[in-house]
Amino acid sequence: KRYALQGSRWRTKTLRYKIMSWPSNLLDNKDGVRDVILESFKAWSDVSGLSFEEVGTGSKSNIEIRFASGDHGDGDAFDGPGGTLAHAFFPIYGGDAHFDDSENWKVDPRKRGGIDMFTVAAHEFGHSLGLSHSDVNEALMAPFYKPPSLDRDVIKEDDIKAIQELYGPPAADAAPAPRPRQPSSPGDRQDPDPILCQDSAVDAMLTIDVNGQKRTYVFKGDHYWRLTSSGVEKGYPRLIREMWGGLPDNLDAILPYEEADRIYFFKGSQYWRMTGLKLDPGYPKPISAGFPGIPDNLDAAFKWRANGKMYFFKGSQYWRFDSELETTGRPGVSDKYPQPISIWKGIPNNIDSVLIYENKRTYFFKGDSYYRFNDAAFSVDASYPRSTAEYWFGC
Amino acid sequence: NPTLKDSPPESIIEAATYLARYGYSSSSPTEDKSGALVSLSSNLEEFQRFAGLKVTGVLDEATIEKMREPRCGVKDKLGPSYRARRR
Repeated sequence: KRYALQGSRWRTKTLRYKIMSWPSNLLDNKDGVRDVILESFKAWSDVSGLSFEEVGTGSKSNIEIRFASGDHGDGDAFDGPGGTLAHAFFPIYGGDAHFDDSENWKVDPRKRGGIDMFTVAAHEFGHSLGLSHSDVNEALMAPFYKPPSLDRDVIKEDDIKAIQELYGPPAADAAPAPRPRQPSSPGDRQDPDPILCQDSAVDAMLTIDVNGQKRTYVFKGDHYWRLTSSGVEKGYPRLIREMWGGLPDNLDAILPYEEADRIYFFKGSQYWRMTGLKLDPGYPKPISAGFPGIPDNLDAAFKWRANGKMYFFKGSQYWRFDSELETTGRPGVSDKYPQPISIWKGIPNNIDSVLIYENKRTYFFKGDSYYRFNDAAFSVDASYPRSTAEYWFGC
Repeated sequence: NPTLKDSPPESIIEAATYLARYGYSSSSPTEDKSGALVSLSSNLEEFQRFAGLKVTGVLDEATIEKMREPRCGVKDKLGPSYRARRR
């Protein structure tokens, strides 16, 4: 163990930060700075039980970030280009991080020269979280600046041990973290899937119980895939029509309804029903017949674990389907709906799919990104969206 | 330590200032010369160990170079003076 803990840590694991001033040489690229700061925090949330959220300068926060030069009021003056690049305060002293504005900061690691903001910020936030300097030279928390590695893989074993001693490992419910691609044995190796790694947008995703095992499937076009904890199962993709007896290609949405061991599949104005993984006879039926009040050509559907209700998404709106409306006692949609998707804080319009994964967390997918939804906070978790290809398809 | 005495005074001052800044000594270079020189050597050894350099206690080229590398401003050693200052 060569890392060092300063001795204080945050009591909460959800930390808010705000950027109080910006680097003078990047005032025309604040988004780039904002992304790099987010990525620097994400490097720590990926390996610990922490999560981070940026708030506006008018809101309360745990960590304040400033770019300042020379004597900037904390008794620790900066020294101009080179030398000291930045410093930060441990949690007991407030956790703020200050960066020397006289440095030539860069947000693109491929750019020649300059000081890589991501590397320095990830280091300083280590102090903001309670880590001191490590004497392991290659550790992120070693005191000396190292030119950036393009893979952004700056947090090393020594840093991980340190941060997990303070805040534990990522919550078990995190989506499968990108694993190194060395399989446990050549037999396990599944080459990255050309279709999903090329374009990771999906039609629909589904997690169901198959013979007591949780299985997660991806549907896209006329194919489907089965996922493992680190990517795509060998032997996939397969054709939907070969294995899902009679289901159409290019599905719009899938809604598992576990209580009745049922799964509903939606496409255009029709829907199919499966019971015990067998397609029920007499389907497809019109959506309006089985789900009165729900529109055709859906984007996504799911049964929300927080209240057991079925939700349907289309464009910028969503509907809640009640199996027993208070007013009529019959299945239907209350006249309060549709409502704007923006109510689901952080979820974009025109989503592709919603998945309740085996870890019981709610994930929204759109294009090549996905969002983990915090059911309790009713908002997307900090450090999302993330890359679907990287985290789910092992690309 | 003869070699240390042979170093040009500005690099001794520079080194002592650096070591004080990053928590390797509480004494600053202006204190009693011989005291500063003795503590400098043992503080140098501590810095060289932490920075992964050859531990010699001597202000050699590698050590001066390392001290000139860009770095984080937080001290490597958080002694009682650190806590007092921060409060």
